[in-house]
Amino acid sequence: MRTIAVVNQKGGCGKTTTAINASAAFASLGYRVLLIDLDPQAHATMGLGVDPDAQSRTVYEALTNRGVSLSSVTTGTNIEWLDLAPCNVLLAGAELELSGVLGKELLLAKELMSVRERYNLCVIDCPPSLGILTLNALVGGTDVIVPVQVHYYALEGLKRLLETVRIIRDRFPPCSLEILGLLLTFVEDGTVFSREIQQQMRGLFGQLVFDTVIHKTIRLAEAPSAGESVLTYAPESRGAADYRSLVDELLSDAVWT
Amino acid sequence: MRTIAVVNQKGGCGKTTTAINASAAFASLGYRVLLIDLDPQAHATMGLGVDPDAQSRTVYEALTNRGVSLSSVTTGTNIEWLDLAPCNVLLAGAELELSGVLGKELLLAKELMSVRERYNLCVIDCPPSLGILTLNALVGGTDVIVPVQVHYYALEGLKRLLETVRIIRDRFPPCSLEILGLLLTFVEDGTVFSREIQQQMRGLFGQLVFDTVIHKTIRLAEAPSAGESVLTYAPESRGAADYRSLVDELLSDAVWT
Ligand SMILES: Nc1ncnc2c1ncn2[C@@H]1O[C@H](COP(=O)(O)OP(=O)(O)OP(=O)(O)O)[C@@H](O)[C@H]1O
Ligand SMILES: Nc1ncnc2c1ncn2[C@@H]1O[C@H](COP(=O)(O)OP(=O)(O)OP(=O)(O)O)[C@@H](O)[C@H]1O
Ligand SMILES: [Mg+2]
Ligand SMILES: [Mg+2]
Repeated sequence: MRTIAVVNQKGGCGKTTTAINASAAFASLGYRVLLIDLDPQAHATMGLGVDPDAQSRTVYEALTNRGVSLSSVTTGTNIEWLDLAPCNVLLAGAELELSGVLGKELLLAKELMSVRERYNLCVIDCPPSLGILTLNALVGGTDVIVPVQVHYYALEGLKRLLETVRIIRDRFPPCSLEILGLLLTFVEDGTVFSREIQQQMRGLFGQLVFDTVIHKTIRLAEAPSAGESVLTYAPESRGAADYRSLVDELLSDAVWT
Repeated sequence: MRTIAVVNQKGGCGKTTTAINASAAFASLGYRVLLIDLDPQAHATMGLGVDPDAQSRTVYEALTNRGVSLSSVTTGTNIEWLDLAPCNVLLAGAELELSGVLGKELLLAKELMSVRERYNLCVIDCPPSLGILTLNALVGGTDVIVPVQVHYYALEGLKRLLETVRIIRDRFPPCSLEILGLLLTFVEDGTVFSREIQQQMRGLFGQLVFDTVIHKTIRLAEAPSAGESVLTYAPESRGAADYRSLVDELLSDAVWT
């Protein structure tokens, strides 16, 4: 079961939007997908129309309670073939609670065992930090997508993120974490500033940057308020086309299952 | 010395942009301002043209090393009357390092004593989390400004943030933390979606929402790449006008020093 962690410690760069819409695009092609909400803000949960506070069992219980498996906290969504492992604000306590626990970075990896027969693909939405939750996603994952907002601060954090991925690979064999790519987000074709930063990114990272970029569009911002992915909220929109294009690009990689 | 914490656990909602440009606007009026970068991403530091990795002593040392005072890590900036207490990625270690320390939420409050004779105003840029660094800012601060991006997820996190402020006030007397206001950011007058969320915010929070809003403008996104505040980078721009208007609105409050 390929497990894609959507990671960037920079806030507001499009992680949740990418996690939801890429998952939905895979599900629309018939892949059985599990989206794991690993951010205590629970935006992936809300963006799929699920009430975080109405869940009696969430990712938090799965990580901290030995009697609760990840498989038992999954729930269906309004998207066929897409399940969700929701979270809520309780997960914020996990960071502190787990800080003394031996093997704390491996908890999600263990839990992923309980679901890998049920799904073809798992996507993990991470919080804007490189703390214990994101580390769990990186250790448990097989792949990483890094949404990168085309703005001034984009580059700075990337160096540290790529360094963290390297460290994880060394310290947790047989972790074979691969960076699938850097996904440029909030792209505005009309502005010089946006084009310059895009060129700079491609100049520095070459093939690591996806050909697909996600343009800044109103429909992508609106879809969560309808509790839907953009593919159902606005199927003809540029946002929908962009995320379908991302999944096409991912599937065109020969190594994909 | 009024100490304003710029707080919101939501990523990318304009905390750093507000911390830099509000500080610059106060400094342009002759206030002696200290901007404290409390986010290990060091965006406030970079946005003022200071290299985080070139600093031998930063906020990290001031918080974790008894021999280093906050006063000793301050540095001048390219803005008259504005000093900076920079940080860099080392501060990311503080969260874990301090987790066992008794009185860990009070460290910044103690350090602020060492600078209060030198400045009229202190502004603290916080990371996108409600962890130990933000808690230090809330316990050490006298006031809070909450930048709120006019997007779907805006409301959810606010409830938790306002709850946290309440808890801080109860647990750390004589903390008298006041919320100066909610600052709507990334406002786009032209879109229905943006207007609707603005109305919703004002409907729910009334006077707590600043009259001033910060419009989404290219100059605000570009200014950090020049290492300047928008007030010098593009003094005639709407972004500059918006932040001057915010400071005017703050100063029109009779209780201001
Ligand atoms: N391409 C886009 N066009 C317009 N709005 C977008 C786009 N991508 C994301 N948004 C909106 O911008 C805001 C931030 O995006 P998102 O929540 O996906 O970022 P994030 O990286 O998950 O943030 P956080 O760091 O807080 O988890 C959201 O309100 C989202 O709906
Ligand atoms: N009003 C605006 N118009 C255009 N761009 C903006 C505006 N405000 C902020 N930006 C840009 O959007 C990005 C996010 O803003 P900023 O860094 O201030 O948010 P933040 O809340 O500090 O993020 P983080 O949670 O990562 O600390 C930055 O690249 C910034 O330059
Ligand atoms: Mg998110
Ligand atoms: Mg910031």
